[in-house]
Parts: sequence; structure tokens; C-alpha cells
Amino acid sequence: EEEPLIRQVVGGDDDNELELNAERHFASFVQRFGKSYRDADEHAHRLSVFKANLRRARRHQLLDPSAVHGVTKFSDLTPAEFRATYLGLRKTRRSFLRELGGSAQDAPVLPTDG
Amino acid sequence: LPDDFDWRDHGAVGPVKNQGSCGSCWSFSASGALEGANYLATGEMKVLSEQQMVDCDHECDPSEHDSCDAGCNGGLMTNAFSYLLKSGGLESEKDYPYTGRDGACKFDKSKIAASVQNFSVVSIDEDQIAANLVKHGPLAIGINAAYMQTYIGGVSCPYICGRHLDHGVLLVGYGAAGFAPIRLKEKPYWIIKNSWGENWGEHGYYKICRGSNVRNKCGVDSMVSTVTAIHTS
Repeated sequence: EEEPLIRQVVGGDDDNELELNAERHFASFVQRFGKSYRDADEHAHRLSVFKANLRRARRHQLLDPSAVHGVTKFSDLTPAEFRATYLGLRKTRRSFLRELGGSAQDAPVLPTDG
Repeated sequence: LPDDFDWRDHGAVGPVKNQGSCGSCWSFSASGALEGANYLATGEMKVLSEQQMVDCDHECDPSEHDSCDAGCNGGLMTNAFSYLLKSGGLESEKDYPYTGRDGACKFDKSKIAASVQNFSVVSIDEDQIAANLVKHGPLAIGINAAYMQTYIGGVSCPYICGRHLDHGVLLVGYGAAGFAPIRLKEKPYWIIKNSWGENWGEHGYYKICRGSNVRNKCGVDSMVSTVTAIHTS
């Protein structure tokens, strides 16, 4: 059956469950990925970011049910830190299209039947 | 076109690498495409250097002169191919190893391991993308990485995903249908090699849905370039 397109993506009482287990998840995350933080403040800050990312992973799971989302080695980074540190593509498609006439030329159309 | 195709089965994909905390995804995408093209041209898989592009490639976009490749601060794969055409080629990873930081250019022309013959841009047409993949080897592509920070496995096919591109990766194959771990739903998908190490995603790889009813998901079809390597005996 088709997925209902309108889905409840804000959790109800499982927020409490997540809150309760976040510290346990964080401890295993730190151990699994060999994380270390400068001091107690940094540790506390990263725990709060981690909790937010648990909620984000749950939202992603609801919005993307055919994949598996959860804790990854980037779970102690805010989305902005993640983008700034681990991506690195400078252009959007708009300027890329303008390049079509520049040094990059169109690939010839290839046969795709048979 | 074959229903399923994966260049990893034919030796044209090098090892999964890790860009570390440096915005150099563009150089991994470009080096992966040239590794595949060079394999098709020579029959040998040579693992190529990203650090040479990080340190030495400051090529600018011909249509946007203020947008140039800038090492850990980002770049564009077609700029990188232009640079490689001008520099004469790319050294091997062994001769110019990756540090994950911007550095002074140490390019040594006598150590070129692979050279670009030419490169081109593929239209937003999934059949054309698949045909260019099968014909020319792995393709350098852009993608929106919004769902990749939390991705663990399966075929990603978000109901909602932006198409502005912020990450450069390598398209290595495609599958007719993949069962998603959570839901037994078949979805045809692209197979994408990322540069965040083997302990991310599916051993360093990402799968995203493709097909007429989910075209260009997360912008995956909208920045595709292919490169051919100079044949050396």
C-alpha cells in the first residue's frame, strides 16, 4: 500500500524515552567512534547536539522510510558544522547550467535502447 | 542498458577514502572519475592524488570568475578537470599523499600517473546518465547531502529533499531494485561512492532511488560529468 504522504513527524511520548536513553547512546557513540572532548563543558555541549541529532535521525527515518537512519560518526556535529567541515561543493546547479557553454561541453547523446 | 551495473565488479573503482574535516569532496569526486577512466584506458587501477588538487588547483569557473577551486574551502569537479587538462595530469596517491589540510603546491610533472583527454557534462536524463556510466566509467556528480549525516544504509528516497547541491561524490553503478531493510519495498537506485571512510553508510557507499517517478532526487541527476583518460601503453 502507498505510504500516507502526510505523516506525524513530531514524536509524542517517545520523546521521554529518547531523553532517557540519550546519555546511554552517547556513551556508546563516544566509545565506538573514539571521540574525546576538551572539557566537561564541551562534553555537555556535544551531548546536547547529539540529542538533537537523535531527534533529527528519527525525523529522517519518518521522511525516508526505505533507508536506515540513526547514529553515525557525525552525530555530535550540528548540521551547520557538518556542512562546513565534510562537504565542499562550491556551486549550485544554476551556475553549473551556465557553464554548459563554457569549458565543460555537453556529452553527446548515447543510444540507450537495445 | 543492463538492468543492473556496478563498476566495482569490473575493477574500475578504487578504495573508499576519507576526506577528513576538509571540504575537499570535489577532489575525491574528480580523482575517482579519473581513476575509473584511467583504468578503462590502461587496464590498471592506479589510486590517484586528491592532495595535488587541494594544493595546486585554483582553477576558476569560466562563467563565474569569482568561484574558484579552493582546497578545503570547496571546489567543483569540472573546474578540477579543466585544471588537470592544463597541468598535464594527476600524480598517484603514493607520490602525493593526502593530508586533509591546504598546503603549498608540490606538483612534480615527472610523476604524472594519469592524464585527462577530455571531459563533458551529461544532461539531466537518467538514461543518458546510465549510458555514460556504462560507456565511460564512474561519473563525478553533485548531490544534496541533507540526509547523509544520519544515513546508515538502505535505499534513501526521502519524501522531501532539496535539490541545491552541496556535496561531490562518485556514481559507480545502479541497481534495478533494492530491498530496504525497514520496509520490503523495491526501489531502483544509484550506487554512490562517498569519501567519508568505510565506517560511514554501507561500507562507505550510499544508495539513492532513481526512476521516472522519483527523478533527480536530492539533485542527484543535475550535476553529472564524465572524463576520459589518455591511453598510455
